[in-house]
Amino acid sequence: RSRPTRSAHEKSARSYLETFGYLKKGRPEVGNLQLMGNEQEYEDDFRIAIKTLQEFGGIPVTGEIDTATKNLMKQKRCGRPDREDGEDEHRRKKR
Amino acid sequence: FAVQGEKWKYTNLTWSLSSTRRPSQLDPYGTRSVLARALDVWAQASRLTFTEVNSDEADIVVSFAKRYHDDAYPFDGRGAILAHAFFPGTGRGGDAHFDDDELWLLQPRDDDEEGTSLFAVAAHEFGHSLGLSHSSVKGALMFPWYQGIQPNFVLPEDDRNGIQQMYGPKKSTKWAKIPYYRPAEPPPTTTTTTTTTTTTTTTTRRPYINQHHNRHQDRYPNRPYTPYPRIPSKYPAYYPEKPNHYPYHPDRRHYNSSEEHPRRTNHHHNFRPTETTSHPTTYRPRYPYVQPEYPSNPRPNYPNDPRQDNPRKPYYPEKTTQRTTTTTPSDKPDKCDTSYDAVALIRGELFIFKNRYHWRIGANGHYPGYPMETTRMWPSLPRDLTHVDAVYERPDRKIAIFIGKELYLFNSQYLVPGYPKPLSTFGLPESLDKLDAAMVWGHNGNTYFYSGTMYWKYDEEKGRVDYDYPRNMAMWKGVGYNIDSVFQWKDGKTYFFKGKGFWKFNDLQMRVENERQYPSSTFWMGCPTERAGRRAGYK
Repeated sequence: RSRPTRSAHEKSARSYLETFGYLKKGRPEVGNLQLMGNEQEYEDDFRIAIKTLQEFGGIPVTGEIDTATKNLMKQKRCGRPDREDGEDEHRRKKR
Repeated sequence: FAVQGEKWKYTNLTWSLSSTRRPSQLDPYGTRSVLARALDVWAQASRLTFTEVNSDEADIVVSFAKRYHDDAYPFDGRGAILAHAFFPGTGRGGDAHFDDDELWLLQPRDDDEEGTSLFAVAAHEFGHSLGLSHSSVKGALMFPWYQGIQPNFVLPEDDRNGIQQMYGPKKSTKWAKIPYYRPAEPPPTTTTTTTTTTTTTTTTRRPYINQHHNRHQDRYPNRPYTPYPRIPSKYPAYYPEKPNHYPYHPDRRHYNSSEEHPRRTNHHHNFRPTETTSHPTTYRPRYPYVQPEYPSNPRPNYPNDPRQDNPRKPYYPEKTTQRTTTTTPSDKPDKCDTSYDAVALIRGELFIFKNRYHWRIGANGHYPGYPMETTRMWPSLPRDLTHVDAVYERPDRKIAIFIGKELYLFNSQYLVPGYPKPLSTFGLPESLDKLDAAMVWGHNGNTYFYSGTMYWKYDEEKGRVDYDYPRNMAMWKGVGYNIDSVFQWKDGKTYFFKGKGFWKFNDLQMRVENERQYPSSTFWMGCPTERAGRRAGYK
């Protein structure tokens, strides 16, 4: 199976989501190894994170890195994460 | 809003602008002023207080830095990340870092889209310093994206709710300056009162509760007041002398310094000298007694004395007409052997009513001069008052006195306009002749009226009893019917009175703690046990 390519937008978005707590920060040294066999879950987590960001920011929830999402990620903001570590442990894990 | 979890354990926080990492482009004084305003946003909505100190050990240390600055959260130059702060804790807990690469504005400018309001960002970051996380409510101060600041900024409700949940709302100072037991204003003169002619020329002075009434500035508010006559005089100063004997009273320790009554070495509370004692004393019966002349040395009338026109007159409490008579009041109850008509805790003091008298017991025990006629304390009560039925202090601190089919409501000692009102006004039945007791039950804060075999719950807000009442007194297990009084004492317990005894009530179990009564006089009046009456109490 060929490795998926990641656009620059998606990479910066992923970095943004990890910085502000929407995605768990991955370990770069094993990042590619984890991708193999978990791609669907990888994509699902990313899409969910995008949706969560869009919902938090008050923009239309599409799950896609659209223009509104890009503008949101460019806006001036506080450096603290929006979702603190451990918050997911108290949330119901959605199917 | 989202509460992160950590919070400061105290509300008086200190803050400081870092001495080493100050803004490179901003005036430090202006910066501190803006930071103080940002902290004040939170202080106004909560019990937090902020004091600026000049120390890097303050709770909240504010610093300005660029890129990497000794924490795991480097800044990114102008734009994007503006600042971050740490949640409450030791060390760097509570500290706030601002990106020194940003174009910080101390004063907001509408035409500057590039600049960033320091006030807006600081207020947000200080929210983190106090324990708040980001909020998803657009418009909230804790919304993570920069929204600028509006003129006349007011802390949004979402943030207010968050900070108050953590530290509580700011304490109200509504009652802080209202003196204890002082009415706002006396009622208008249209209040109807019964007037009677007095048989003596002296007027009866009413006792006041925690009010000055005898000072010069109280009697003559428009006259200039000097503490004492600062007028030199060639005559010696005049000091009135106390009388050389006091009337005998069983509740008062008596001491005699005159030759007629030599000082005794054994002062007993109820000691009564008799002719059989070795001391050359004169038998002084308990009743009647005669008031001595005050003062025993009248002030001499010095001619041309400049102080004659401005004397400092000593004050002596006026005696009521009753005390100038030689007849014994026949209906004054014996505090050690009587039942009570009503018992109430008013302004933290215990008032016990019997017939037309009442006792008043404060923090230091019994007040002297009691029992006193109830009409002296509340002059608007009927002059021919024989007894009261029930008394209680309402949650609004007004005093409700039930007499027969009417309620007298007092604001301190002043009758509230419109009163007395019939009991039927409050939803009680027309056929009800009187109440037995009334109280605000500390267990649930509700007001209850008792009469005979029934009781009602009274809604203070609506001004009437609830619709599904009356109910049977049997609900209050152990006190039976036709109680005399009930009240909640300072210990939070409920006490029911009947006859010469009382029960202590268990609010949780809704029953008396002990079926047998305790004698009232021993517990509430301080009477010796042997005088409390040997009659078995109610059971």
